[in-house]
Amino acid sequence: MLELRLVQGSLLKKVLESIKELVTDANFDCSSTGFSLQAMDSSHVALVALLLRSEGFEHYRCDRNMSMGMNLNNMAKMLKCAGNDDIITIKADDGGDTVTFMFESPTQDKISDFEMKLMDIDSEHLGIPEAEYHAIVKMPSSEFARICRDLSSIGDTVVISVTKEGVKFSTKGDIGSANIVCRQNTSVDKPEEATVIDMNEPVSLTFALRYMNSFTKATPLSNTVSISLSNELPVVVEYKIAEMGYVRFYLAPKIEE
Amino acid sequence: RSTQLSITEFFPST
Repeated sequence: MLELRLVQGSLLKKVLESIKELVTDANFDCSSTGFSLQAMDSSHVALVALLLRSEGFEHYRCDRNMSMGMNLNNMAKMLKCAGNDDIITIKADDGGDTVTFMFESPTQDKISDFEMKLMDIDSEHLGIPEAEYHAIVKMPSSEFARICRDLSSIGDTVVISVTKEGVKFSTKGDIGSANIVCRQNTSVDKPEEATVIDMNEPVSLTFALRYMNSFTKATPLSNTVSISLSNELPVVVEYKIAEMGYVRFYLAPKIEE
Repeated sequence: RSTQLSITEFFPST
């Protein structure tokens, strides 16, 4: 038996909106730690890892570890029916083939339940090694989204370079080229508006903008994003989910032959 | 000329 009650139901709605473009079907894993998911996109270029810790739920009951295969588009369709202020409860029976999403309005005058069919998904679980990153850039998530969107109107790939001068996002395309440099600025009024660059070694990597743009669908989840880079390693683009966990996107780099 | 690497080249299957 599984019963997870999330007072801030809008978080789950936002999580689904952030990953449904990248991943079609995925197994949600439920354990005493929390509600999590790990899935690759169909071309195995990107990986998403989601964690919603059990402590972040108002009520968290998970009698034994469960893996529930869901079509994320269908799940998003159901969650769209929840109001932004609704409390969402996820319920499932051990060994059952359905999951129920219950939505309660804040004043308790409207209660809905939506039952969704589960599916069997053969998914590969990957071990993500702990890595020391050469550089970690923390910046406003809206700024990062803006940069990815702007650059994708010029080119298909972005070169992200971190030096002591700052972080540079560059692209080239048929019509020309573009460079955007963001410098560390910790003297802003609000900490979420700061760009903080933590660099051990200069790093420069090339990535497909199409994926970066897809990751920025998670912007509503967090005011800030952190981008962790190491030469020859996938980049990690992390959006923290207030008091609950995170959505992390890993993207393999492109290399020159 | 540029090759897209796969995530599975970095992270082992468990």
